[in-house]
Amino acid sequence: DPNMKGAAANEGVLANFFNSLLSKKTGAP
Amino acid sequence: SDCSAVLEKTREFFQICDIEGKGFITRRDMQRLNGELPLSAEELENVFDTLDTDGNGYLTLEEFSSGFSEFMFGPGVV
Repeated sequence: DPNMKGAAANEGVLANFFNSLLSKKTGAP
Repeated sequence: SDCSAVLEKTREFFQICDIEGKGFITRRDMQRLNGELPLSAEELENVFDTLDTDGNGYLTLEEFSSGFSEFMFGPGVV
């Protein structure tokens, strides 16, 4: 299913984005 | 509770993106994060498109938070 593939790829991008935000807030000063 | 902690984080992150405090995030706001986050312009564009579920070019807090809770808890838990 190509839609599932797209959703998975987007999930990775979102995870990357939110992880970056999380480490931005809690990361090194 | 966990739920309010997530809500608080959501608001915090929303405000990082919505620098001017407009109450929504535009594609341009997203691109401004290019220097702050280790994501390419293309990836940020992708993030915006993924979060902008109604495709109107504006990310509301609601759209943003449903994307965030999907990231936290997996799809279908909103």
